[in-house]
Amino acid sequence: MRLEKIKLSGFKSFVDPTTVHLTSNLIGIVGPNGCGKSNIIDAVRWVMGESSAKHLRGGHMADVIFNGSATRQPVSHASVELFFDNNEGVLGGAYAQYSTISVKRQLNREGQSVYFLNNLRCRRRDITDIFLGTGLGARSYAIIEQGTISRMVESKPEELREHIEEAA
Amino acid sequence: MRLEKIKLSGFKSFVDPTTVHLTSNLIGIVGPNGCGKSNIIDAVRWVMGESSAKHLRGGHMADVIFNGSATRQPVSHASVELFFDNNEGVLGGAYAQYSTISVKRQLNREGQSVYFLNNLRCRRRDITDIFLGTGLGARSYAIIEQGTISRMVESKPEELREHIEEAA
Amino acid sequence: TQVCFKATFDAINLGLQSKFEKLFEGGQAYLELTEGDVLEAGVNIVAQPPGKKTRSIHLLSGGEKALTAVALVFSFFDLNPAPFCMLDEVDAPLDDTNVERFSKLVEEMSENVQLMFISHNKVTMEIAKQLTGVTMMESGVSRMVAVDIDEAIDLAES
Amino acid sequence: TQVCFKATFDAINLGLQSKFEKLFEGGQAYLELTEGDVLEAGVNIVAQPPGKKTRSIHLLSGGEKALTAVALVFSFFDLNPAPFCMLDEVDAPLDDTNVERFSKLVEEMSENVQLMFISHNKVTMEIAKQLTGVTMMESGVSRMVAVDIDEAIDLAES
Ligand SMILES: Nc1ncnc2c1ncn2[C@@H]1O[C@H](COP(=O)(O)OP(=O)(O)OP(=O)(O)O)[C@@H](O)[C@H]1O
Ligand SMILES: Nc1ncnc2c1ncn2[C@@H]1O[C@H](COP(=O)(O)OP(=O)(O)OP(=O)(O)O)[C@@H](O)[C@H]1O
Ligand SMILES: [Mg+2]
Ligand SMILES: [Mg+2]
Repeated sequence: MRLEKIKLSGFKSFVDPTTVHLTSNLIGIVGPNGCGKSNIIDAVRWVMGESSAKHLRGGHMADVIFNGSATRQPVSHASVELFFDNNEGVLGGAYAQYSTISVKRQLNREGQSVYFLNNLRCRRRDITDIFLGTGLGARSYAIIEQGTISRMVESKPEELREHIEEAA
Repeated sequence: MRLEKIKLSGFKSFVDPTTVHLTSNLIGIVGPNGCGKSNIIDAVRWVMGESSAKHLRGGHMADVIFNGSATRQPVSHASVELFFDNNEGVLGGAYAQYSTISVKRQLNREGQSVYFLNNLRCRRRDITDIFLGTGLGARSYAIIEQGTISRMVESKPEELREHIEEAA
Repeated sequence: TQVCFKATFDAINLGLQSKFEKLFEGGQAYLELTEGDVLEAGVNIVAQPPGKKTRSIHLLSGGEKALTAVALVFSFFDLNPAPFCMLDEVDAPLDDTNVERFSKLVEEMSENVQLMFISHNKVTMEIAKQLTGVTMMESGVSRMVAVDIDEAIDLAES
Repeated sequence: TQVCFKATFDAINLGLQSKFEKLFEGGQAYLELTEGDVLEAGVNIVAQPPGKKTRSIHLLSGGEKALTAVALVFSFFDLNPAPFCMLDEVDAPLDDTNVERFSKLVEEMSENVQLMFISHNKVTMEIAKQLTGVTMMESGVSRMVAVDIDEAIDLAES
């Protein structure tokens, strides 16, 4: 189940519709400080259902919507869509027969999120269900955010236990 | 008031008596991961009166005493001494007339710390008093520990106020 | 369930030991259960870089902690491989030797896991099979740009 | 006292603004008091890298936060210079351009403050007037060794 591309529009500094194409198993994302690299990681966690603004460096969920720059006005919506190659049928359930699976989330300034699975509207729960058992998710061990790598080994015994239980 | 040298013995990985000579105003401390660079910073904060083992990456204060390696036995004492050039008379009080001021702390496995000022035994309070008004101290803004630089700008409004009050 | 947890615990433990030894070229690391009932015990990680006799993981250096954490996270992947992994600047505290060892392990892991990493480090960038750059030519507006290794190095420096 | 706090606040504020503009080559940063009585109000930091319109300091990137924090800490020194300053790997999240700007500012600060920094970065190492190396030839045992810039680079890589 490879991630093929990430589409962002109005999400943090990615105001214009932007596609990140992922064409191999070993991808390096580079660029100067502040150009938007970690924002891509935030986008992936957000569309997988991250519901805490703090965990996306914001105060309110609407903080992920592009809020303007010296040359641009703020916009009213943020949208992120992930496209998975499901040719090996890893993602199960009702979507096992699709060769490509897309998950999308949109947000407006009122703080209302709408989720889509292959462009059909669904609940957040349907998105998180899709990833159950894959080890993926907004808070998965599979996504290590900037500055947090040492935290793993310094976590309390009960927290480390939880991580192991999740991986089981 | 320049820091001229730091003597360490039995402190963390500095088991043998070691002197760090500081001969300029712009000093770079280098070496591979795990060789002991941050331990030097810990030593300075410790002798200035750091009383929380957690803030020295330990569980108990005795954790700062060299606890052995593949080739060495643990030792029973840790000692760190700082030597300041006081030719400009910055450090005041009773010690204003000394051209060199040394502050030393020793610790045994029972957790007992002894402090010395110019080799005369004194209380921890006498050490912290010496630095009052200089902006220095175990938790001073002047010592930025590894991984903590961003914390300064992310602190709560009341914490940032406290920092400013300390600097006043 | 007790059997399931213990099996998971043992598998991750084996993975941790082997990856730690690879990253540190020696030493040892393992997981241990805290006291009490297996169904409720916490999990502690013990890590000893080669030649050192550490009592507590907290005393390790910034670079040593990062490397140990990488060994632990990657051992989760051996057990139950999530399809992809995203690493945001985990090599920041590593010296050049450890960046080399880290990047070798990342290359190995990418045989079974789709790995995306963000890095400012040229050695890490060099192992990428695909490099993608992010720029802000217009201030405050991010755009993607295809880059090769030389352009990536320039981009990271701009 | 109210007068004293406000005077300190204003001085640090000026220092922050000027150092931030130096480190970011533009943009603006300042401190603001939260609502209420000056004697009790909290202090917020507002920072806008050039061309960006940020609402919250939390949204800034890892490198931007580090640089802003350096500007703030150094402005404390202008006001009430502690005799020395110790920086442990504060350049870790910075790209090459920002490491250059950071190291230039460190050089300037060292005219009035004794600065000791720990770094794995060769550009930062090059500004040092004295370089001192730490090694562990015998495992687990730290020793000091005098180094010049080339030896420092080798040492950091061993
Ligand atoms: N809602 C938003 N609207 C516009 N810009 C935003 C928004 N949220 C965050 N940003 C901007 O995104 C930038 C941070 O991007 P990001 O954290 O991805 O940088 P980065 O490439 O990871 O940099 P570094 O290498 O320093 O970690 C900040 O400058 C911030 O102002
Ligand atoms: N009481 C102790 N006895 C012996 N060794 C100790 C003791 N306390 C800490 N150490 C060792 O000191 C080492 C850490 O040193 P330090 O944090 O100074 O490294 P560093 O040079 O800053 O590395 P990095 O570049 O990764 O930050 C660890 O390997 C740890 O095991
Ligand atoms: Mg980042
Ligand atoms: Mg360190």
